Amino acid sequence: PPLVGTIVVVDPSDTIVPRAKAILETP
Amino acid sequence: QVISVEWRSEKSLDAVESVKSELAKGSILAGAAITGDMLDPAKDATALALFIPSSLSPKHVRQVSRALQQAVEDERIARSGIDRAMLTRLADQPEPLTTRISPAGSEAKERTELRLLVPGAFMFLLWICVFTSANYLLTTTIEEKSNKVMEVLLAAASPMQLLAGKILGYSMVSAVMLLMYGGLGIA
Repeated sequence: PPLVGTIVVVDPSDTIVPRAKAILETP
Repeated sequence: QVISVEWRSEKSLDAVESVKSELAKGSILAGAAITGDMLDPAKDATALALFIPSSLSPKHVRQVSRALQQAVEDERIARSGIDRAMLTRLADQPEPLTTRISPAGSEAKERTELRLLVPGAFMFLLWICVFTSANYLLTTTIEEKSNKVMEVLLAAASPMQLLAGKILGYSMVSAVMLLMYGGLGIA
């Protein structure tokens, strides 16, 4: 099934989102 | 697989409660909370809090948690200032190249897989032989009982002799099968 939606990351450093996004989108 | 995920970052840890309520409403896919301590390379890696709705499939949970775990690991390594490639090289254990030396002094390469494979194959062969012969024994006994051959045989021998003979006969058949397949394998 497709993985569609919004993931909210509570992260004071604001560094995890770009990394996690890149990892999840890498096949 | 289609992956179309929007990421949103919240700076304040107070937002955790609002993330939970958004999950309950079903407006978001997942939520996670990362504290500063988790990203500190001087401290032990602690568990990150992941919030998911009850409907999210285990596969999607795995994908999201793996991405977050990997991201935290990458950030911790980046903050430590160590090159990731060097870290991988340092943590890589050298593979032993084992050589067996016989009392006569001859050398032979150790093949662990082969040492496990050969007994495994023989065990499987034995299992096949036992199950095949047990099945034959059961089928033929039922067949002889149904077409009255058993009654004729019981006139000449006792039930104990008949069954002992059958078991002995099928044991021999199994032994022949084992020898044939085993011999073929060794050859």
